[in-house]
Amino acid sequence: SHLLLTEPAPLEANHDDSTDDGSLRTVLTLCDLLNRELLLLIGWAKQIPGFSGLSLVDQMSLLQSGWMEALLVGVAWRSQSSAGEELVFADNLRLDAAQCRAAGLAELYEALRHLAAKYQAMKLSPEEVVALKAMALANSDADPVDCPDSVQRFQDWLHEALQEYESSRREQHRTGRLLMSLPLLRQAAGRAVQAFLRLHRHSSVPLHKLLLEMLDAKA
Amino acid sequence: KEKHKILHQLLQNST
Repeated sequence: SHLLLTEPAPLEANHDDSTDDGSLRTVLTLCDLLNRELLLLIGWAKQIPGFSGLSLVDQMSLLQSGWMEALLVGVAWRSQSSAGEELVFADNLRLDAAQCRAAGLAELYEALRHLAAKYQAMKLSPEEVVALKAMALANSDADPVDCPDSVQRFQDWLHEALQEYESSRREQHRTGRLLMSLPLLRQAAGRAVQAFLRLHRHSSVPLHKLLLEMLDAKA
Repeated sequence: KEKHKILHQLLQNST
């Protein structure tokens, strides 16, 4: 319930109109949205119980490692009931398979639609979505870790909170099923990072400073 | 840390 309260309201995309190239416009719009979401995500992370108690080095490591996974939980969640099998990055930024392909995001599209379908089949509750998002960050396998015991405790707290929630719903296998969806999330995030780095390096798509800094940390 | 200046600053700012 604490995580639900601190969950930021969804952002709207600011549609780019600096170019006539439709695909480039889509990418620029998406990158601007991601940069703003990233800013919110960092503020959000600080409100997860236990996060601010970690060393600054570990806070940085977890975010540098897990930011894309944490952001994509929301995208997959919003995309799950999209009739046209779109990726719903924002209410006013919905990309279908063809648009993703044209923008160089075909592989990301496949992985995220797979994840969205999985979330839909599991009928995730909002509580489970925010728990997954926090766990993606806590479980980001940053290496090296400055204080492994503190990071472990942070993970254990979140795991306990999720288990407590599921046992109140008498769903014995639910926690395990949620955790088993994390590898697909990591795969999707890996594809997203590769796609945006490729767009930046090979197609010279300009990126905002924070987004570039976080992508570079993953490179 | 120099390389990750923005993240570092954002984390150090109070919430």
